[in-house]
Amino acid sequence: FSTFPGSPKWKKHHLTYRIVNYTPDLPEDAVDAAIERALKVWEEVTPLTFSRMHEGEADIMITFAVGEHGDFFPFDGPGEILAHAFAPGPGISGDAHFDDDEKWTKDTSGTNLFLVATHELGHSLGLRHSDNPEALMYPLYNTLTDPNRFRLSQDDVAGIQSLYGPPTVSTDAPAVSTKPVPTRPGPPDMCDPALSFDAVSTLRGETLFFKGRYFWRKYLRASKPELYPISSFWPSIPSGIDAAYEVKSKDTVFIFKGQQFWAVRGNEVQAGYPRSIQTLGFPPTIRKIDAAFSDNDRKKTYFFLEDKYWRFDEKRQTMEPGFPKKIAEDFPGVHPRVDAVFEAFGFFYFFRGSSQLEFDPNAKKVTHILKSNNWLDC
Amino acid sequence: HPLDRDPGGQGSIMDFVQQYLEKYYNLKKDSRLLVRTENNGLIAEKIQEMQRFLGLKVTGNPDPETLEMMHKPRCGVPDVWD
Repeated sequence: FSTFPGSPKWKKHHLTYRIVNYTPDLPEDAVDAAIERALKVWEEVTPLTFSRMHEGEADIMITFAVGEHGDFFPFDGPGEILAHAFAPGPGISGDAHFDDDEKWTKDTSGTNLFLVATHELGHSLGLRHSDNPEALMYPLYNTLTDPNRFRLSQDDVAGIQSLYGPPTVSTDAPAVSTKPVPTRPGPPDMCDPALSFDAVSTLRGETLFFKGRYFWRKYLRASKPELYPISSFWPSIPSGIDAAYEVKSKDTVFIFKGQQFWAVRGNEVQAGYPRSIQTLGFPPTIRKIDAAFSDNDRKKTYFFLEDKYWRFDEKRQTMEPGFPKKIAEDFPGVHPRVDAVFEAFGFFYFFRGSSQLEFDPNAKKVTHILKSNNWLDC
Repeated sequence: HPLDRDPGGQGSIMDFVQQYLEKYYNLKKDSRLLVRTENNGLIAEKIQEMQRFLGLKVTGNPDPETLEMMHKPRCGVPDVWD
């Protein structure tokens, strides 16, 4: 990534924007939605918040225009230049202009407004072009990017956080906003000795550690885990999930929150979800599960709920009879309540608060007691 | 030299390359006079800079792959600044 000469950035964390006019290519609410979603992308990874103005001078003025439009950087008709934007500052600085000779669309049949707007707003916030082709801030429009599965690259996140830092609880109330600034917890500190996890799952050889709105991706060979907002991979998956596990034979991770669960393959949320956990065989009285993992060798999935566990037969796709059973009976030494669990190298790793228990299923005993975050190289 | 009347020929390609480099890679406009000479060092250097930035094979020439990338839709903000 790179920033503009002198690294100009906004001195305040609450910014205003105004959509000055609209393209005839899209309904106005579609333009509004694209811009709002684009701003949210940056909100997710910074302390910045945005509110909309309908008149007057906003920090970021958003305009559709053709040809020469008063800034000495004329647009060029259809193709090539799609839009441009100015680095943070007063007046025209921070503004974003879109070439209305393009065919702006919600999908990818034309030029996707959301993707271009997210890029341009990156400039409005102080990012210059990146030479990383994976980055949103790479200068060329990528027709292969699916706007529904869009996520910032680590390069983009590192770039914007080099200017504004990670998300924090915001205290600078906007002078012009009609609504209070939302307060959002910042990203968790992976080396916090009190760190606990919502859920842990494997995914295609990586291990994912979920916490609130975020998760860490841990590659076995990588030296440093990477933190991402859940929404950057799976926009429809809620934060604060209860449990997650991978069924390797299906190349699918199942994610649970409350009485619903989702299936994801890579970064695609599968159609037909969320489903009710009752479809797995849980009675309606079960409101949520605490943790789950799938024993991919034995084709069994274990669901942990308070001091009991249930076992699901992946071959027969039914809950096994005789369950629930007491956790303490079959997993001696494991806490009666479990936050998260996953399987690695033939061991089951149970998480509760800041502690982690390594359980040997063959010896049927706890073999190590670890800190929850020891997988994160802390 | 009738390069300007040679649409699609090497002359118009070099004009396009030069304009692209001026817009996005900070090629000074007064170097336009130099581009008519083949293997002009400044232009080749700028092409290499662009190729490196865009992740292309660095040849210093506007080869077909480079030209294809240059014709792709893009953001109008320059990639490099003075």
